[in-house]
Amino acid sequence: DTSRLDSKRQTLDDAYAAPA
Amino acid sequence: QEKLLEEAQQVVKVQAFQMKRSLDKGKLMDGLKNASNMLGELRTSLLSPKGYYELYMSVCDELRHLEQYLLDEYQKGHKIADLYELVQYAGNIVPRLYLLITVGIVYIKAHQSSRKDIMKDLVEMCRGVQHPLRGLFLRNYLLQCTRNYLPDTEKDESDNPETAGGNIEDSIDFILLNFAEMNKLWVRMQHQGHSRDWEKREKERNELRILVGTNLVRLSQLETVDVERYKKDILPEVIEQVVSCRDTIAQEYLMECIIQVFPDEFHLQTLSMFLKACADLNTAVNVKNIIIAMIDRLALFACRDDTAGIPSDLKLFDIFSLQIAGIIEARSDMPTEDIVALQVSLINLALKCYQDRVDYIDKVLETTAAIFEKLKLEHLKYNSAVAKELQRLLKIPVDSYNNILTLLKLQHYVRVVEYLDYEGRKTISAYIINNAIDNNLPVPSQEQVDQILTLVAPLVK
Amino acid sequence: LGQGADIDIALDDAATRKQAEIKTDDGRKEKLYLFYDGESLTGRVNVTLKGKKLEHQGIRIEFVGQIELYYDRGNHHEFTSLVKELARPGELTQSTSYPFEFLNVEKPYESYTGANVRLRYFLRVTITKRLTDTVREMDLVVHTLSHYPEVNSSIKMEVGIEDCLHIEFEYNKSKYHLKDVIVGKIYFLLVRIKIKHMELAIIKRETTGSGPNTFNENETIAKYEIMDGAPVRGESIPIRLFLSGYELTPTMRDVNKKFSVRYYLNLVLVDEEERRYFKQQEVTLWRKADK
Repeated sequence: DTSRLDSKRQTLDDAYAAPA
Repeated sequence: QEKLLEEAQQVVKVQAFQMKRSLDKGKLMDGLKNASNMLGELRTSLLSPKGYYELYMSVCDELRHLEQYLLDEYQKGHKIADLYELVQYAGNIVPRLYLLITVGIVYIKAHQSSRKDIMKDLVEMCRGVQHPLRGLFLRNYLLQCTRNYLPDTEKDESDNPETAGGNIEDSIDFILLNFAEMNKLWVRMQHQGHSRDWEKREKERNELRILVGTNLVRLSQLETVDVERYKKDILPEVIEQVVSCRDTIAQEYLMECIIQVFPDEFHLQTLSMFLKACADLNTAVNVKNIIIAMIDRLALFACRDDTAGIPSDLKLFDIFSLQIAGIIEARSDMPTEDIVALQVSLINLALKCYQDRVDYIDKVLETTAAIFEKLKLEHLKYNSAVAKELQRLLKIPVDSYNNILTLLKLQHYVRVVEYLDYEGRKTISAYIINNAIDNNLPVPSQEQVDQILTLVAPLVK
Repeated sequence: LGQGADIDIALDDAATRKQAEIKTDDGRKEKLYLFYDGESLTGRVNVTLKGKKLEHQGIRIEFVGQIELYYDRGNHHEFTSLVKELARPGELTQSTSYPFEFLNVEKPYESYTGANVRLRYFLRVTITKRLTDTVREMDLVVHTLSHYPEVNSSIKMEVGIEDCLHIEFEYNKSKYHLKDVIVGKIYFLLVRIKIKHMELAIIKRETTGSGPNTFNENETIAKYEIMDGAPVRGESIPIRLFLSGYELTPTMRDVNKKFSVRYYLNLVLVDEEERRYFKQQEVTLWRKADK
């Protein structure tokens, strides 16, 4: 079975945040 | 840059030639190895976006040959065992994912596997490329390859889960996820590199905007997407990404893209949602242009012979009027001339879509006067930006009605004129009088004469 | 005394028995007959005379399993040894063929050729003579099979460097068969370094000797790039690594108290200045029976 593992959804704030 | 690109193109050319030769001899493993070497050039960090784009286009041309070869093999009945697994042996992620997408498409075209599962897998596995430029082009490749193969039906047409084709919801999810990831990478580009190169980077980013916008185009091409689906499943998600990204270039482009790619019938039913989002955009975004673009678009729609026009139950003017008021309230640093420009667009909308509604024009004038009163403005200098915009506003009803008697019905017209300085008021007065003379309309009553003379008081006094 | 003889060992099931590849100690690969624990070895030993006669002190065949440590080449540690006498002392006047059988032979360990140790199985025919014996060996390869583990928990862990980089990594299993797929993900909790890329390496560690004389030899079997570029917090990067693309052996722990072969997944993040941040995790590899 090669199905991907479920992943947590990234928040929009994190997605668009400037690199820290 | 030219030299770097030339060198990379040369490698692509050589590897592509060897790939074709290997495939002609039926040596698939060798062909894939050559393809992988060729794709290795897309791992470069040395090229500018423009150069990378040119390299990418050359590589895509060559990958089409590989795709066609594989498809021919499947269609001849020569099943290539575990091809989807085979290409995942590649050690470097960029070549691996380009090959995976290519094979995935072959599987979809040759009905080798569940289209729905492949689409989902490809769009998720692309997460591995977090480099903005390389990630953008990779996902663009995914979008281009799947362009004619996204499921576009209400229900899945296959009974067999192993070859499930998926339905329209799967296509929407696929494109929205790809769009969100691409927008994220595109916005992230601004943070790459030194702050002194920021302007140059923004210019380069602008050149790449169409890569992100293509996702919206793809959504608009789905035939099964009706206004309900657009309203519930598509626009809220797109707007959420646009507002959350807080990036000026992205917001300006994407809001205009939404207006351009989706049909006017959709815009009519989602106006409040769209305009509310305008209020939340970055302060540097020119919201005025976005709103004017939407108004112009809908005004054009209203005038077209081949459409039903604006539905009678849709109070378009009211919606725009209310939402624009909200936007002006929310964006306290909007330049005054932009506020007036929005009123200009409202008047244009009223005149194009509701010619008989003089009260709409008066409403706009009343709103304008209220805004100026709130801002404590007076005697706007003749050649200032605000004054110019205000004069534009005041001339529109004159030109549209060509009837001074109709103009007199606008109760708030004089009030707005009063905000100009002497020069401005004189100009408007002369404009009104010249229009009246040109149209040769008799003034039947003394009362109306008095009203006219009051209207053009700067000339009279 | 006679001019000697050629020896040839022929298995009864040579035509049907599978072969498997194994590395030789000089780095080449050769294909040998494949056996499993408990299988019998039957066949014939063909002795072809070179001259008119051959005087000998006896002819025998042995089945041997032994461990050779390269730093101690003189000493071979035989962990299994079975002998069959084929001929008593005498004189051969013509080429002769002798049948042999070793029934239900125990083969407790897998054949292995490594950097500092070799475990091999072979049949050895010896014609004992007064001066120099004539010896012929035939190597075999043995694979050890396991059943699917009853408990195969995933590996999930959070690791980090304070204020710098925190990740949660997850691999779907702790025991993988040799044709298995490592499915996993890396979730970024905190990213305050400029990451260039991330890779997953498979490391083989061969341990020989014991106590103060323990020697570890690490070999990177694979380097598999799983991420290109720099993520931000909340990013989840998928892993899918097919093991069948690599030359792996099952995990071997303390084989005959002489050596071990263990495998590790090494997750490596490389930053813009080529600094490497890594987390190593042991996994167990096992061999599954073919369908």
